Amino acid sequence: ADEPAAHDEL
Amino acid sequence: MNIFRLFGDLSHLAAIIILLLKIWKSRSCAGISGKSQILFAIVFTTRYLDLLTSFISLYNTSMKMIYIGCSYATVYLIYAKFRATYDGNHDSFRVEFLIVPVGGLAVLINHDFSLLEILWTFSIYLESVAILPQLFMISKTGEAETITTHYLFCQGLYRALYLINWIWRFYFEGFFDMIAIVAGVVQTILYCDFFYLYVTKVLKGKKLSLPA
Repeated sequence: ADEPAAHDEL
Repeated sequence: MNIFRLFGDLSHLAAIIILLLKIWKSRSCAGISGKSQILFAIVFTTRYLDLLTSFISLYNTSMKMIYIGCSYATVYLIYAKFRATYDGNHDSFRVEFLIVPVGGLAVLINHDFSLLEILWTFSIYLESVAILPQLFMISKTGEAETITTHYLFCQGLYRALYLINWIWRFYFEGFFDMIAIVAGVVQTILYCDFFYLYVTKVLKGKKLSLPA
């Protein structure tokens, strides 16, 4: 699984 | 969004509000580590710069604004408004021993060598150790007010719930972020000693006091 482009977590 | 992440965020929000109200209502920051609160303000500032660049959701944006606002308000109350009640002698943890290694690590190990990403990584690593000055202060004073222990419990529970959220997201979405997970595990482990004291003492109505 790739890392997130934009971090969607707080 | 899943239930673990939602309750993790609500637990984090509760911790921030409990602390702010405790200081505001009692007009005192006795027993509170100002250094930890400065570190948390740095964590939120460096992590939420993406408020300026990307919009995820209303929930995401509003929670980030609340976290940043409350953390700066807390630092202001400790170092300005109720400065006279700040226990600087016991809040003596050398935070430079945290910031420098964390800063170095963020430059070495990150997902992308861009300014925003390095600052986000710095914020993730810093958050995992940001509570150390507070735990150190409690070990020096040998005790903590009960409301402070509730604050710490919510603060510790939030990242523990995030760990479950990451298991959930890996299983259902195939998503995982190794940097956040490793830092989150370290962060939660640092609370284990406190969790034990909280469950065995505070939940039984006793005051949290350490063998000095």
